[in-house]
Amino acid sequence: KGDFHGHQVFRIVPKDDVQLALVRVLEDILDLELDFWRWVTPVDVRVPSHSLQVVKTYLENHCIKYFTMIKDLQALLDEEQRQMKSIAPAGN
Amino acid sequence: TDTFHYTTYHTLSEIYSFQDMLVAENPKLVSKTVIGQSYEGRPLNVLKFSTGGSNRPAIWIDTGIHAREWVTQASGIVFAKKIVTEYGTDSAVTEILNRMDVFLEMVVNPDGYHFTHTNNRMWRKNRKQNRGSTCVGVDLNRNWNAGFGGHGSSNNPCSEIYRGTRAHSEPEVKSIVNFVRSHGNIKAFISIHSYSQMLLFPYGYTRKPAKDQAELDQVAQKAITALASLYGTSYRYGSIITTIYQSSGGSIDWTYNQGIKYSYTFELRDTGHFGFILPANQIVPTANETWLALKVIMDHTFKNPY
Repeated sequence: KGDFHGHQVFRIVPKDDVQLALVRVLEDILDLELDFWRWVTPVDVRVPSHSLQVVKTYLENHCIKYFTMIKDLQALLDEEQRQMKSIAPAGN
Repeated sequence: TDTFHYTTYHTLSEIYSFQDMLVAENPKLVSKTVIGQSYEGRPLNVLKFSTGGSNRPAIWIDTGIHAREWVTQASGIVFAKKIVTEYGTDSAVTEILNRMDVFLEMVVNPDGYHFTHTNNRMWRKNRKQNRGSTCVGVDLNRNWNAGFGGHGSSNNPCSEIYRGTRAHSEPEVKSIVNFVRSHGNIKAFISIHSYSQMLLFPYGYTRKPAKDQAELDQVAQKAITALASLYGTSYRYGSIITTIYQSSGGSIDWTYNQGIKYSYTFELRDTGHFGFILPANQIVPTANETWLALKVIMDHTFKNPY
């Protein structure tokens, strides 16, 4: 199974089209392996652990507002799995 | 299906079992049609809710074209159960089903959905092996013949919005295309996604307004008002290109161009904390509020034949 330990999801709030364009630049940097969950404002993007520092620095250097929506994606997925396993056998 | 757990997420086989149960319990109302096979050979099941007649005007609802949007497949299950429980008890649903059929495809992308359960929870596309690339999958909502290949889609197989080699190249899309064309009497086509709380109508690939924009806009406003009446969930609405962004090759642009006036797409609720990992306790509230909006669109379609 995919391992998402340390992956975070940022909610980015560009204040205008210029900042939105700056966020779009990130998408083209394949090494970052960013996964844009949604492109509407605000923008949500999954950031692998190896890209966290680069993306944070980039956003801060361009004064683009963001916050961490999900601190550890794998923790949420583990909880989702736990719930499915606890309910499924009895119900089905 | 009364004891089925609607408050948890389910595997593909559990969803398929649910479909068979629902048919077995309601043989006079529900039947299952297999409209094709996915790339990996899984059946593409569509539930038909019908009280009789042949080739009645119909409403199409689909969920799960994007694999990781789990709340959509889960909502599809709730909608199916609601249709059978509200037929005979809810006057609007009863009137609609007495004159029209409803088709519901709960898992448009079964290969992708299975993959999210077994390999990668964050998978979006189907599982097509792309020739000449190590990257897998086509975005099924960029593969329709409506502005295919335009802005808002990608020709890079490694992109999440890879459009595929040609319009309708993907069996999951082609099967719906064939079904819609052969049916010929579908009056509303509603495609359900998550997440970002929006109700959208054509177009996505062009700034040209749909010729029915005023009516589509009015119905959308009424629908999101009904949706908000339950929990206060606030939706944006409008054409795809003006409300989100340009996206080419999308399903409802194609259906609208086929003459299906009431073509809509939902983006279900966003609690602002979880994205695609919406907790399972949100499934039923999400489905319940969406159902109210769906009923507005279905009722308008029923009362405004064309």
